[in-house]
Amino acid sequence: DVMPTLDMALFDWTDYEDLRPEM
Amino acid sequence: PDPCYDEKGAPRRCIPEFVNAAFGKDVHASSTCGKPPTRHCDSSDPRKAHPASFLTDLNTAANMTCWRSETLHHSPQNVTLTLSLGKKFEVIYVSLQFCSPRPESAAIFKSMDYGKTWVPYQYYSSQCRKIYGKPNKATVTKQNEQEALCTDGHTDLYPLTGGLIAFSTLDGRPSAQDFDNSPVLQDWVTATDIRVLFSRPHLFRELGGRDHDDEDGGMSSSSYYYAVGEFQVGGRCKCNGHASRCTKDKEGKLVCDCKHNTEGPECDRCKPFHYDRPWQRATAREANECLACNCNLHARRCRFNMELYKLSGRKSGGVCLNCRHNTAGRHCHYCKEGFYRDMSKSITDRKACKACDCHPVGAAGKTCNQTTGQCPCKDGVTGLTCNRCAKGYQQSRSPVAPCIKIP
Repeated sequence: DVMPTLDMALFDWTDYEDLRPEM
Repeated sequence: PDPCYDEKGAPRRCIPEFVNAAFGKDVHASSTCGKPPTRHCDSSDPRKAHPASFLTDLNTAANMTCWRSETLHHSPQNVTLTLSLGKKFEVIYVSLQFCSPRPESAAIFKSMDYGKTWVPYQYYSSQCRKIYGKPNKATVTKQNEQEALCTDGHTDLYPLTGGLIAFSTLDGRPSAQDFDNSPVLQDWVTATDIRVLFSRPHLFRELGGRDHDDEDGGMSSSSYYYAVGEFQVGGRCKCNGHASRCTKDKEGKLVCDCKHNTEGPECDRCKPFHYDRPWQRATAREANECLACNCNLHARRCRFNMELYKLSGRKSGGVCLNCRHNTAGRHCHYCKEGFYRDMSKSITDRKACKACDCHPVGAAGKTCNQTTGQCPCKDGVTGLTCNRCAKGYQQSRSPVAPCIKIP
């Protein structure tokens, strides 16, 4: 029962633009 | 078998053979008879020529060919013979066999820089103090063993022909017994060129007073000449114990056939990448071969660091430059930031380091554990690269806390 990998599209990048990795 | 390695293949000191380094080489004489021709000397007539090449050609007792200076008049005039050895040699002796009476005063010089500068090697005179300002047969000590001495030996008028001047560079020098450990004497015997200066002839009156024609016997009250049959320089090509022979390179220059990872005309430096310890001359006990830096096959260049060398107890001082395949460190022996060791591969394998590949949101940093590769995960995140939520957690919309406990 391996959990699914993190879905990048789910994250809200408002206020975290500097953390946003270039896709 | 290569004399530079023993039967087990271990490096050992090797030296080129002892030779007459002058043999067959050109000698420049400041004065040679025959031009204009005289009764006994004609440079254009092979039967009456006495060129400088006769100094270093093959001579036998029965067939001694002699170089001969011009007939000189009146006050003593300097006559020089200059021989270029073509590379650095370790000179053990210099000898001249005369066809004329020996000069009353003569000097031997050497150059170590191919003729740019000269230093005196030995003086010969029956008047050392007056002619050369040197005491006769001074005592050799450790303090002056790298100085030219003067002696009244080899200056006697007789024999009128066949007389010898022979200079042994190490004779009577205190450190000669421990030459291996005497950089002073190793320097003293090193020469690229030898110059012999005839400065004063014996005077006529010492020749029994008969009024010689100035062409015979080499001496008369007002004129004289020098004649030498054999000019020898005994020694070995200088290769600092790292070569057993000298050969001519593409340009025809004489160079050492360097072993022990050394290079240079005298094997006097380490080959590139072999800088793990300082270059040293080989000795009877230690070959002192140059050692390659250990870069685990991840670098092609390195440099030497004396501090590290001393810290290692004078064992290893090499520092690798530009480690490749994501390695780092003095020996390219660990993985650089953002990579970790793939323990299933040898450190020398191109794939020894694997990318951490830490998840940009799930991991708290890019650097993972060097041996396991585990990235530093944020709360509730798991996986080698921190790319998924742990059990009991679910993904949130916040990149700062990507996984939150399931209520």
